Amino acid sequence: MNIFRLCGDMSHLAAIIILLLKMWKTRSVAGISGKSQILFATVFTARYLDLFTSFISIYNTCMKVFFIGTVYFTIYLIYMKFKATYDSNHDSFRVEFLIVPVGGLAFLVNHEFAPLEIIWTFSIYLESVAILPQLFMISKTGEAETITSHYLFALGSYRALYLCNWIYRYYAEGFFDLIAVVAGVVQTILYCDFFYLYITKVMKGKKISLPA
Amino acid sequence: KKAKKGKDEL
Repeated sequence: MNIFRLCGDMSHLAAIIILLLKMWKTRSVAGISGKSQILFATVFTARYLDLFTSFISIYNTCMKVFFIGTVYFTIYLIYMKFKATYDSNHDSFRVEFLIVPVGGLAFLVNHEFAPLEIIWTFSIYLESVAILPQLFMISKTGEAETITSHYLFALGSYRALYLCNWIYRYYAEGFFDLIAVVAGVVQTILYCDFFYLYITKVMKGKKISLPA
Repeated sequence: KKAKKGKDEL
C-alpha cells in the first residue's frame, strides 16, 4: 500500500458515498445512469469472486464487500425505491455494444486462459468503459447536477491515482500488470473531457451545462 | 517473471 493507492481507494469510496448521499437526500435518482451502475455491479461481482478463493487482508475484504453491497443498493434505489425519478428515456446507451466486444477481448487477451482469470480480465476491461452510459446521458440531457459532477470527479480521479500507484509500484516493487495499466489509461482518458469541464466550471461554482 | 497481477488491488 502506498499513498497513491490509498488516495485512489479513498476517492473511489468517496464517489460511492457521494452518489448514495445525493440519491438519499434528494429522494431522487435524476441524472444518474442505471446502466452504468449495472455495469459497475457486473464489474465488482466478476472481479471480487476471489473473495471466495483467496484472502489478502481485512482491508481488502471489507472494501470489496462494501463496493459490492453499495452498488447493488444503488441499483435498488434507481430501479425500485426511486424508480419514479429515474430518467430512462435519456439512459439509452446500448450496453451490448460494450459487453460483447469487452467479453471477446477478455477471451483473446488475458494473462492466463483460465475461467477465473478471464472473468477477472473481463471486469478490468468492462470497468474502463462502464462510465460511458453515464457520460452519454449527460451529453444527451446537456447538463449535470453539481453533486453528480462531484461523484464523477471522485470516480475518475480514483483510476488516475491508480496510474500513479502503478508507476510507483513498477519502480519500487517491479510490479507491472499490463492489462490493468492499459485499461486504466483508457478509463482515465474517457474522463479527460469531463475533468476539463469540472475544473473550468464546477470549481468556479457553476454547474455543467453543455451547449445544445 | 516481470508481469505480476494486480490481485491485491481493488
